[in-house]
Amino acid sequence: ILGSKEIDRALFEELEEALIVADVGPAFTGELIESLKEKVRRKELGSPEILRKVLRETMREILLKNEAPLKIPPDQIYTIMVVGVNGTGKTTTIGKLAHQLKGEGHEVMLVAADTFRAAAVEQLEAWAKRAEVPLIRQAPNADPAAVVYDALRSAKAGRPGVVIIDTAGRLHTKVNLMEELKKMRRIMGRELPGAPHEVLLVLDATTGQNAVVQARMFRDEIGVTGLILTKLDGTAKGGVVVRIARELNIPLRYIGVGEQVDDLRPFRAGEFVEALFA
Amino acid sequence: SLTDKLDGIFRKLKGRGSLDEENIQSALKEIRMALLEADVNFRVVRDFIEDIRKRAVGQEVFDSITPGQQVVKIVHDRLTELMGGVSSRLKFGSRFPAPIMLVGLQGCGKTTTAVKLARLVAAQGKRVYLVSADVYRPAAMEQLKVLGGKIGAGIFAAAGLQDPIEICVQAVEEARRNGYEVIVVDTAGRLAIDAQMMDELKRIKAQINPSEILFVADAMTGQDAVNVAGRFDEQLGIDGVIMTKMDGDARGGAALSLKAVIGKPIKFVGVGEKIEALEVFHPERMASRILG
Ligand SMILES: Nc1nc2c(ncn2[C@@H]2O[C@H](COP(=O)(O)OP(=O)(O)OP(=O)(O)O)[C@@H](O)[C@H]2O)c(=O)[nH]1
Ligand SMILES: Nc1nc2c(ncn2[C@@H]2O[C@H](COP(=O)(O)OP(=O)(O)OP(=O)(O)O)[C@@H](O)[C@H]2O)c(=O)[nH]1
Ligand SMILES: [Mg+2]
Ligand SMILES: [Mg+2]
Repeated sequence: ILGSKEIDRALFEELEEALIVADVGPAFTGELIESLKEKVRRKELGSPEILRKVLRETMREILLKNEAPLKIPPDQIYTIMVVGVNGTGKTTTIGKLAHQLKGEGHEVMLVAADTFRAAAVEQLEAWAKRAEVPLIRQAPNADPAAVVYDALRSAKAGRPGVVIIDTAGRLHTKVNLMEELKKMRRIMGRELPGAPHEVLLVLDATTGQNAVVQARMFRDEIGVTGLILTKLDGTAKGGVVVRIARELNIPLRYIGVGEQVDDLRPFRAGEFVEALFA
Repeated sequence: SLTDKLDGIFRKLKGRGSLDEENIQSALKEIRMALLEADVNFRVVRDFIEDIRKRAVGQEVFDSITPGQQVVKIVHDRLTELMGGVSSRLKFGSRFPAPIMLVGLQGCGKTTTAVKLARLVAAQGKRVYLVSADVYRPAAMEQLKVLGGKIGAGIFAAAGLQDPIEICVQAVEEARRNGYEVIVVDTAGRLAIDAQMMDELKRIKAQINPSEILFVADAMTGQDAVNVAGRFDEQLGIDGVIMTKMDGDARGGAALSLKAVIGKPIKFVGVGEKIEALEVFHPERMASRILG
């Protein structure tokens, strides 16, 4: 982005545009810019360079508060439910996560609880093969909660490890589909106290302000304990995650940066902010 | 609502006979905010607000509606005009079979939409063939096969073929041999900045000469919509857009951004996961949705 030579209106306009086109959102951008202007009025910022640095630092701090990698305790059955709206990258991300966790020494099992979408089970099956982990599946159109119930029974009979559950994509506005997830949660909790230990919401970085609505709804309806932001290998910046960190306090776990099995990275606040302004 | 906010702004200012620069200024700020919240692109908003200012200033204030309602009407009508005015019909041209190619980013709904479109075309009495050129995504071809099976469309069996271009060429040939009038081509999701994958689309286009290249866009797409669509249009040429997942609550500002940047019409909207869930695009409904 073009650099302004002094702290003037053009600089604030340039920064406002950079934030908005990064999907940070107009209201929150307004707040960030206003707080910079206030610092300028109090003579706390001497130059454009310092101003830019302070803006990056402010955003990094907001994200850092929520930067929290997944910590899986050993010697227990640790269940992860993966949720989100249609097409965000849940199934692919599960494949990547399985591969990563296996590499870290965990036993991993995948559960095909998307019994609705065409070839969803086959897609997860391919990923299970790629990650070399077992998959629990049932006949098409089976009750997703029943698949999860069976998977937990089977997990409890075996060795401790991580159970990752793939669910069907669903819009947060569909009450009956959100109810289906709630039912899945209840069944998990009854079958294994503490389950689900992690509910990962997968968000697509190309999504605009609706991502905040998605995060809020999924959190309010079924509880969300972690976030994964996918498709950051594209040109979208995923700036909504700054709003989500500030307004919803959901731990930021990973980012997806491609379609291959190792295109999963831990969420890093500093790197994220650098990439946003690149 | 936006109208309430604008009414509040105009109420603060003493009643005047016409909309002038000063009372328009705060109103425009509110409208700009609403459009950005709706994910309309930053620069598209800037140009649009300037356009509205020119249209609104000097307009007489009518007795029958509030100034707030009047400004919203100006904005709503202009949005409708910008996004509309073009036919939603598919061009089949003189090719036989007429290839309709679907392209777009990963996960936006191409495969599902391919079958929805095939069903729509079949309902018009044409024999439709389907082909998946997606050799990358696990079970992508199976997905198209299962969905396509529900409408009884002919589906190309790629068997061992691994080259997307070869698959498309053979599928068109197979469709022609069997008297199909339209062939819907589902392509793999890809990034607009992936040169190799964009080149693949160009090569498919060169070989099968589509009568329509439709860009499939997710209704919840944010500011990046213009970058992506712009690149697809520059490199490939887009004839129209299908906006998916409109059954959600995303405001869908990308619809305005796309039209403003690539100038091609939104022909259809996806309104659900079922194969029947495809509707014709209504610009006035989209305008209301964007304004919130
Ligand atoms: N470029 C890129 N593509 C991704 C990434 N993550 C997933 N994808 C692609 O996004 C598309 C959708 O991925 P899926 O894993 O099927 O998404 P999903 O959320 O399971 O979809 P549904 O189950 O239908 O809701 C696929 O083409 C993936 O390869 C990523 O980080 N980068
Ligand atoms: N609610 C809703 N879901 C949709 C709509 N269109 C597609 N979907 C869902 O979105 C998800 C992705 O759809 P796909 O057809 O696999 O998307 P794609 O563009 O082919 O994905 P890639 O091939 O991986 O790029 C699936 O869960 C679909 O059921 C729609 O209009 N509304
Ligand atoms: Mg999936
Ligand atoms: Mg597809």
